[in-house]
Amino acid sequence: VVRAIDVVKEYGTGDNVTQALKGANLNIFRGEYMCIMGPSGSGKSTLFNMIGGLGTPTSGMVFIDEVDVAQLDSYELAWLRCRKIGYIFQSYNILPVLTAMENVSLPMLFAGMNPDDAREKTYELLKRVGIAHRAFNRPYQLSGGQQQRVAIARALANDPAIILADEPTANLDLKTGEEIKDMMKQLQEEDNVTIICATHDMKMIDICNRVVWIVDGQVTKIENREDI
Amino acid sequence: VVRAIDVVKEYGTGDNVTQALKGANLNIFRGEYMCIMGPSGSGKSTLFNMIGGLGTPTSGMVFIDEVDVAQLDSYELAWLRCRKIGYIFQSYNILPVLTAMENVSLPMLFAGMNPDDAREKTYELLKRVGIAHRAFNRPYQLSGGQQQRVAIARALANDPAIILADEPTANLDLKTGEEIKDMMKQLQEEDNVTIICATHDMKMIDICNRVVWIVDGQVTKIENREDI
Ligand SMILES: Nc1ncnc2c1ncn2[C@@H]1O[C@H](COP(=O)(O)OP(=O)(O)OP(=O)(O)O)[C@@H](O)[C@H]1O
Ligand SMILES: Nc1ncnc2c1ncn2[C@@H]1O[C@H](COP(=O)(O)OP(=O)(O)OP(=O)(O)O)[C@@H](O)[C@H]1O
Ligand SMILES: [Mg+2]
Ligand SMILES: [Mg+2]
Repeated sequence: VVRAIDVVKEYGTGDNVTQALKGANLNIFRGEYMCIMGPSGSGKSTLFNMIGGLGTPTSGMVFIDEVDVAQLDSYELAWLRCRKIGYIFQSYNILPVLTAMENVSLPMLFAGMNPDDAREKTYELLKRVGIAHRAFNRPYQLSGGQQQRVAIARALANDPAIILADEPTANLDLKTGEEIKDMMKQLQEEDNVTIICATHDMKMIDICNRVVWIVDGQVTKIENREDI
Repeated sequence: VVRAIDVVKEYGTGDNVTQALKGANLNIFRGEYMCIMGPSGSGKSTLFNMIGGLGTPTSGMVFIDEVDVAQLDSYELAWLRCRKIGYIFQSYNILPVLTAMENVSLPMLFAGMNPDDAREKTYELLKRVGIAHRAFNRPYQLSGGQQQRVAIARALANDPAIILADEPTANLDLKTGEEIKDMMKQLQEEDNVTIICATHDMKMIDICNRVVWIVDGQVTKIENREDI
């Protein structure tokens, strides 16, 4: 469902070029749960941005459902990000001026859902991640892990076919992390959602199908979880 | 070295009061390595803010070296935060307009160090946390874990007697996290630094002396690590 071919991503110019990705190759199958591991600074988040159509590779190609992401016009790209991919950012990126409720229902409204349905569905999602009781708080009023859970709920807003989760449990205690893990596994098994998860959290790896190792901007190893 | 007595912290007013802390009691000994654990939203970061003099309790008292923090005037408080306590925030709080180098040397300059010494010491700290090669990048150019390491280096800028670390390894891969763990242990053993660490990262707990459990704004249990 996702194919990355020789993806290179450079930042900066002239003498100051940083090569975040140096030719990443990856094939992700529909309904698979893939974990991406690698040292800090190795390129995980950058790879996610490329896969999620949130940036253009310096070179190389990314295909989602066999469609070359670089060929999409801005409408098609927006549709892709709104409907097909649910993105859990490493730094949450929830809007500070909106409440938890508003943050999660916004994508639904963009997708054309009517406000009443959106509100109801949002409430269900907030319950699912255990923060329904803080629905009307803004991010600054929420703890780190509570903000992270708002970000997770928002990623699920439009029932995406693909979830890109960047360290989704980094700020969660073990118990809450377990709940999120079970939720992700359930999404994969019951809804055939493809989950791509960058993490160093072993319990998230426990439930994946394959693990991809990325070091210094390149995919160095791909193995089946059973073999680890 | 730190004493918290019946610390209550409420946010909001009228009907909308959130009780982040409901009477936290804690005694932390000099040179001790204490881990604070608890569910997401249980009050860890709030407790840190109270201990670190970054907010005023709604009621209750905090003593640092037997000095009632509430009695300090703004100069004394600033001195405390600048010189005595090194704070690693859960959300890093590194200044986006400054480079890594500038972020880490700023507290040194505030403390009166001359710029050349500050630059040199900063470089040593950045090396220690493994990001000297990114010294001149701004936060947006750094990965999540790289930003976290800048925050850690900054906390060490003025050789604090107390380090308040709020999820210091949340975004770090296992190897880098190990290095940070070893560094903290070394600080405690060689420099007798008092370390108070909120975390759900087991390896950070491995090296602590005592574990404090906080649930729903109250300290529920304190145990020696050996007993766990
Ligand atoms: N806008 C940018 N400008 C310059 N360099 C960048 C930029 N964004 C990322 N980088 C660099 O690209 C490299 C890869 O970053 P990336 O965020 O993908 O790493 P990561 O694997 O997600 O790290 P972490 O585990 O710490 O989150 C890093 O060295 C980072 O400093
Ligand atoms: N400014 C604020 N206004 C209202 N409520 C707040 C505010 N800051 C914190 N809270 C609430 O106080 C409680 C404790 O928050 P705190 O950040 O201390 O939890 P925590 O233990 O650090 O959580 P986490 O592990 O998720 O980081 C939470 O329920 C939070 O929503
Ligand atoms: Mg990252
Ligand atoms: Mg916290």
